[in-house]
Amino acid sequence: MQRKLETTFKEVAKGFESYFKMFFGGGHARLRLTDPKHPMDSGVDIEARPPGKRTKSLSQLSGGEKALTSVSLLFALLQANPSPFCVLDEVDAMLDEANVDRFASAIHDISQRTQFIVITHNRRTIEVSDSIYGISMAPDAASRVLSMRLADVPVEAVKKPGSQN
Amino acid sequence: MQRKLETTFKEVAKGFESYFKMFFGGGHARLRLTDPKHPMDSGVDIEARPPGKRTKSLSQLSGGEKALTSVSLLFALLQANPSPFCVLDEVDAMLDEANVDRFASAIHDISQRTQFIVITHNRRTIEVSDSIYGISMAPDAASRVLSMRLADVPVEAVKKPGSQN
Amino acid sequence: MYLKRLDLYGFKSFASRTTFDFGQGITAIVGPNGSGKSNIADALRWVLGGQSNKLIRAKKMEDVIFTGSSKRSRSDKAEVTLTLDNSDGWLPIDSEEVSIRRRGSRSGDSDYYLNGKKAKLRDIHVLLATASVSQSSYAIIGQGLVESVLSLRPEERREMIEEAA
Amino acid sequence: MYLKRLDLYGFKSFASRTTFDFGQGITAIVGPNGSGKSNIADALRWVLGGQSNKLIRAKKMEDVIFTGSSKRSRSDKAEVTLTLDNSDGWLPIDSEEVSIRRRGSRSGDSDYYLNGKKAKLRDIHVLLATASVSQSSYAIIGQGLVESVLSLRPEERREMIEEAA
Ligand SMILES: Nc1ncnc2c1ncn2[C@@H]1O[C@H](COP(=O)(O)OP(=O)(O)OP(=O)(O)O)[C@@H](O)[C@H]1O
Ligand SMILES: Nc1ncnc2c1ncn2[C@@H]1O[C@H](COP(=O)(O)OP(=O)(O)OP(=O)(O)O)[C@@H](O)[C@H]1O
Ligand SMILES: [Mg+2]
Ligand SMILES: [Mg+2]
Repeated sequence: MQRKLETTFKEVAKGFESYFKMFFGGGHARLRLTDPKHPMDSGVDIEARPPGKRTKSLSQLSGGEKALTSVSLLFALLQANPSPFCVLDEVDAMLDEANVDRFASAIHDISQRTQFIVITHNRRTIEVSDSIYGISMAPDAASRVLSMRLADVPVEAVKKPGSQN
Repeated sequence: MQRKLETTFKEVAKGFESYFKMFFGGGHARLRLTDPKHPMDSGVDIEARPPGKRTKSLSQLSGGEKALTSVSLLFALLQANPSPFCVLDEVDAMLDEANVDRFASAIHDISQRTQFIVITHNRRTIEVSDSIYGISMAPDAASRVLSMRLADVPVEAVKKPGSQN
Repeated sequence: MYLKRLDLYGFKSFASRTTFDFGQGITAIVGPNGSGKSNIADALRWVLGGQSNKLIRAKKMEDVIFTGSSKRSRSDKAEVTLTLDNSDGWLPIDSEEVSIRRRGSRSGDSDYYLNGKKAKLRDIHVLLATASVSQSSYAIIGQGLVESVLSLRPEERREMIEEAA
Repeated sequence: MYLKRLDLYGFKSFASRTTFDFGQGITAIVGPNGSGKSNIADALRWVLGGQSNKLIRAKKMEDVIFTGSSKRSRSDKAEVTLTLDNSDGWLPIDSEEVSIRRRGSRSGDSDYYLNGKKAKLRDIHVLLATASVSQSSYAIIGQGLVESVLSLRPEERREMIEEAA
């Protein structure tokens, strides 16, 4: 049991570092056991620094950076022991365009082994999905559902860029 | 003092209802003193129901609905006693396109009397602003600033719609 | 194993019987604020035997049953059925499909059904635990909660990795 | 009265002396994740005598001083100067412009200056309170905190309205 935990921990730590570096284009990311001699009773600390920065604690990171750091750990867990499915509710809300793109590519890869349900307002995330459900609220206060294609996704449901005037 | 608080409370309550109805196209919104006989010791409760819905508590509202309800109270406070300035850091992150539009129009109106500094990734919010600062991170980990026009706002800084393929 | 279908009937804003067919890849759920997207994620958490009302924005059972509107009467109960594809034998049940149903009434009682037969909550939990499908903090990330894994206590984070072990 | 100019020097990621000129309307701040946008909001809160480290994502003074990088040495202190236009006499100071400066050193000390003359934190607070400019919970809404006004205790909400009275 301890052996299994240690193996999984190493694998998750490796995946965390690898996803973080993919999202940030480098940087430093480690998971550390607070008590390496007793992993079963240990805690797990997170060290994360975007490339070229020298921040000391996670709290100094920006909203988007925290989301990506969190998602890196999440994806590492999914890779180490593929959960059959994963539901993500607007986890990409704080990401800028370039990061939404990396996020979308990542879930696209992981979806080979894990089924995803993603609630999103971001176009790029919708583009990598295999199917789309559009939800709307009817006048009788009951939700209505439409199975959609990318071309059907209404403009009001998703965000616009600043420079396409 | 109690007189002043009661007058302000009535004004804020009126503004809250009015902004809520503007954002939601109707519905029910009230601020209630928990102890109307002793306003100075009273608490303030919020009742808010989007049109056609019968939800009992604020917790049942969606992410975007909560943001709009919150912003309605905030704007009502600004209107009742104009704070010289107001800083909003990505308060429009959870809003869909149509609501970002309403939000942008609202701050445009209120900006006659209150100065706004808004941090945003949303195009419509940027469109109603009078000046734009673009921030970027340089390789030496120091932030750089550019004063920009709307046309300069880089695509990566702002969100894209789903249907503009 | 993967999620094949999710049926909602009387669950929150889903007054009408609504069926979602999920493919093995990525399913995106889109729509305006307050349309019902997060309610779908809540339904999934709920049918899997979720006991944390806070995570599904409910204070009591009543909050997950369609409250009705001026145009439509309220529902007496909420019912969610999750159908899992089990052709790979991942679940220790001898059937190609496994259905889990949860029914909640206004009195606050919940009934569970496994492949149509009444079951105890405990049976559902044991089955899902065996299948590495759980309320694990990394299988369902709720709205606004993406950063939460960063603010877990170190011991809680170790537990998260233990779940993946 | 309105914010005229904000100077950052050594404050968080703003290693170089950086000046923002604010117009009376709406100023939008845009840019990629981690570029420094929220740091500007933190600087404004800090120079106004903000005492809550949590609200500016700092644990100690050191956290708001530029930490340096491999390409640039760290700063010894953080300095933020806010210049207010006072041509309407809103502030009880006999000058067209009022400047508030805060300087923080690594030892943890903060020095305040009002129009260039050393002042106590208390003087700053009294001045701002007189001008209805405060750390009021509705003048600066931090990232991820838009919903917070909904989860205040009813008494705290009444205090918020009292501030506006
Ligand atoms: N028991 C219930 N009966 C009827 N309607 C309900 C019930 N519980 C919640 N709702 C409604 O569901 C709506 C919220 O749905 P949900 O949170 O799924 O929205 P959403 O699509 O995720 O929106 P957002 O994009 O803003 O997050 C609320 O307007 C609420 O009134
Ligand atoms: N004392 C400091 N010295 C140097 N850099 C710092 C310091 N404190 C914070 N930072 C850096 O500032 C960055 C965060 O900036 P900020 O929160 O303003 O980003 P942002 O533009 O708001 O991004 P987002 O869009 O993701 O919210 C972090 O990458 C952090 O490393
Ligand atoms: Mg939602
Ligand atoms: Mg930010």
